[in-house]
Amino acid sequence: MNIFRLAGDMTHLFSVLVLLLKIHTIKSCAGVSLKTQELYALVFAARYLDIFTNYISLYNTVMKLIFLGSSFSIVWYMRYHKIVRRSYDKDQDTFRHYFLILPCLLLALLINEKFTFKEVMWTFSLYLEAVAILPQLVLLQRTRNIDNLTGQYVFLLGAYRALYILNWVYRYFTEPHFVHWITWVSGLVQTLLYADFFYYYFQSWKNNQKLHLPA
Amino acid sequence: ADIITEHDEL
Repeated sequence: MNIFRLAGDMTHLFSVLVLLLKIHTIKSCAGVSLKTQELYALVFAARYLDIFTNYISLYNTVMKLIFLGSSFSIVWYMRYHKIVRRSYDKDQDTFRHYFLILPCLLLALLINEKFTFKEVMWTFSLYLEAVAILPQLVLLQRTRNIDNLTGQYVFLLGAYRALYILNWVYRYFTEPHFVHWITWVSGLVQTLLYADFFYYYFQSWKNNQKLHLPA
Repeated sequence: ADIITEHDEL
């Protein structure tokens, strides 16, 4: 494992911790898209089908369990926790996420490395992860006062994707036969979706102003 | 192992 991959995983882990911190201690999920969180839960469920059959390392298994557990518990908090769910901006979070799931599934059935159930589900999870942030970005645009934790959560998620790209570049030059077009293209698409957000995030940081995305 | 389908990333 190289430094970019480790940094990427840690950034991903921090993003989840920031979100759980907000939900668990402040008992608020204001500005957080349940649609995006449900998509992430689906992404991890589809991708980690091999969790008990394909052992890679203890690190890998533990991280998979953390991402599965955290994504499903965030969804549970936002849907069912009697205090947290009151702060959910239901009327603003209107992105129809079902419209993302079906095209991703069709694309995974058409474009994959191997036509097996696990491989198609794995590919589906990559395509879905690439677009899963969209409901969250739409909600951020509609939110007048984006609080710091929500802004940091999205920033950390974007940073995780950027670090994964550096990891792929590194692996491409250091490992023989390391070519994963599906992973790379969907990962690149995913990272590009954050470009706009990054621009405004750094502007607000530079000018010491509250983060605000123009509609 | 099969290089194409080995998924060692998260």
